Amino acid sequence: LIEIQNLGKIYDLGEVRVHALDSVSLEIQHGEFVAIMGASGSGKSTLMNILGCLDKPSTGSYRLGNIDVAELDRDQLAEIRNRKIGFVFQGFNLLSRTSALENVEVPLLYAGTSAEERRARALAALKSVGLEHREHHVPNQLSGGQQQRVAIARALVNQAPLLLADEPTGNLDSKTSAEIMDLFTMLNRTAGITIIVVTHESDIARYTRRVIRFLDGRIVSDERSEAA
Amino acid sequence: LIEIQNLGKIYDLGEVRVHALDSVSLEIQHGEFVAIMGASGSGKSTLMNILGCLDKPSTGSYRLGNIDVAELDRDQLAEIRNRKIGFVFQGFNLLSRTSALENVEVPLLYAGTSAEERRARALAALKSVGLEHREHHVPNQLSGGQQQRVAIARALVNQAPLLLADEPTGNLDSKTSAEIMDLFTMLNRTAGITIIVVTHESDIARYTRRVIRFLDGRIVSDERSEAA
Ligand SMILES: Nc1ncnc2c1ncn2[C@@H]1O[C@H](COP(=O)(O)OP(=O)(O)OP(=O)(O)O)[C@@H](O)[C@H]1O
Ligand SMILES: Nc1ncnc2c1ncn2[C@@H]1O[C@H](COP(=O)(O)OP(=O)(O)OP(=O)(O)O)[C@@H](O)[C@H]1O
Ligand SMILES: [Mg+2]
Ligand SMILES: [Mg+2]
Repeated sequence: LIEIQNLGKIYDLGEVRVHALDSVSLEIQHGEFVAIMGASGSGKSTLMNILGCLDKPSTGSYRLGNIDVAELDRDQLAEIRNRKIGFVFQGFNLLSRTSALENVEVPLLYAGTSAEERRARALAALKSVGLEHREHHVPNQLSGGQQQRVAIARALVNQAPLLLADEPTGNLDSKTSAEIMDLFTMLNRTAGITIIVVTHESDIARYTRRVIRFLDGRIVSDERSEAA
Repeated sequence: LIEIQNLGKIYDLGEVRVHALDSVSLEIQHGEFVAIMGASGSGKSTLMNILGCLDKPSTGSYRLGNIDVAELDRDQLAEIRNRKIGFVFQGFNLLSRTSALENVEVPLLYAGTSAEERRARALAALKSVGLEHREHHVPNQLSGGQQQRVAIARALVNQAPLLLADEPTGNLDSKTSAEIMDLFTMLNRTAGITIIVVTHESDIARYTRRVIRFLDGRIVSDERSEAA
């Protein structure tokens, strides 16, 4: 599903060039459940943004489902982002003036679903993350962990085949984290959704079957295991 | 230092009233190092906002250093927030158009420090969290964990006697988290700074000498221990 070769990302800030990613190559098959770990600033979110078609690499190539992403125009990239990929942002990126329910409905607007179906599917997604009683709250009326769960529900509502989650449990207590990881496990096993989770916690990585570690923009280890 | 009696906080949203805090009473002495834990949505950030004089309770009282906070006017509250309290926000709350260095300097502007001293102290604070090479980056040029560390540095730069940190390690890898908790431990032991940390992780709570647990807006347990 994902094939990256010699990927590089350089931020040019005038006097300084930051090598956020340096010659990264990897393959991820359909249906895998992968954890990405590594020190703060080691390039994990930068990689996730490229995988999610939100950013372009400086060097190297990225093929998604056999399509060279560099060849796509803006409309085609928007189509992929809305239909093929669910993305949980490290900073949530919720719309601050709209309710939890409306935030979760946003990806469904592109699919041309009817208003009743949008509402029903968004409510189901909120329910799956334990938030059905907060649907009308706007983000600043929600706790940090509740905002994070709205971002997760929004990433799930389109049932996209690829789920990219950048530290989805950073603001959640252990019981709620376990519920979210059980949900991801079920989606991976029953719906075959390919899932890539960035995490700092080994308790979370334990749910996956492969752990890729980054340091200074490079992959330093890539280990497969049987999930518990 | 801190004396809270029968503290309550109700959010009135029309048809629904959310009891974010319900009859909370507790005392925290000078020099304590306390962890606050509990499920997502259980009231931790709401309590921290009241302790930090950023919000008022609906019922009950809060005495800080023997002053009844309800008696203070807006200027006196601003004075306390800037001089007596360092606050690490769960969502960081950095100014998006100013650099890491300028963000960390903000609390020093109120103290009337000279420009050279402000810069030197802000640089020292950034260095203490491992960010001296990122001083000119603005927040969206920083990783999630780097933004979190800028928020920590800003909370430390005034050397305030009370440090309130709402999930300060949520976006940090384990090595960087340990460095931050070692820093907090040193500040608590050598400078006598009273520290209250909201955390979801028992590895982080282990650095403290007292753990207070919340559930549905109430304290359900309060245990002291000897730190490792
Ligand atoms: N402005 C508001 N209006 C209405 N309800 C609110 C508001 N702010 C918070 N709440 C509600 O109050 C409750 C407590 O929120 P709080 O932010 O204190 O939780 P928390 O313990 O910090 O959670 P987390 O661990 O997820 O950060 C939540 O159920 C939340 O939905
Ligand atoms: N727009 C930008 N301009 C300049 N440098 C940037 C920019 N975005 C990120 N960086 C730098 O690139 C490096 C990698 O950032 P990235 O966000 O990928 O790290 P990360 O592994 O996700 O870290 P964390 O675990 O803290 O979230 C960091 O050193 C960061 O300072
Ligand atoms: Mg990141
Ligand atoms: Mg909170």
